[in-house]
Amino acid sequence: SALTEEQKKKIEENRQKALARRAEKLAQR
Amino acid sequence: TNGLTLHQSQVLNLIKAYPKPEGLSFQELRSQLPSLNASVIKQAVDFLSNEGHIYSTVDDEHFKSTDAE
Repeated sequence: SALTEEQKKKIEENRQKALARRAEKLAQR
Repeated sequence: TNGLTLHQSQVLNLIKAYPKPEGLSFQELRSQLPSLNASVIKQAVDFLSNEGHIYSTVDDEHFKSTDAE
């Protein structure tokens, strides 16, 4: 079943947060 | 490897390889890694999420990877 616009928006927000976490962890090393 | 344990790499690779936008479910991870018990998979998922390698999608049981294929 296709994703709703709301779901796509939530997924993209989660993705952006994860990318920020990953960049932060890389900077810590 | 890239600083991940074998189990973490196994979990990440399965999530990375899953193409659908809703992401791979925890249950699917368990069925594809029958030799690992649920708590080991959960710990790997929590670590990968905290490191920013994966993120939850439609709910807390589905995951996609930030690492480009």
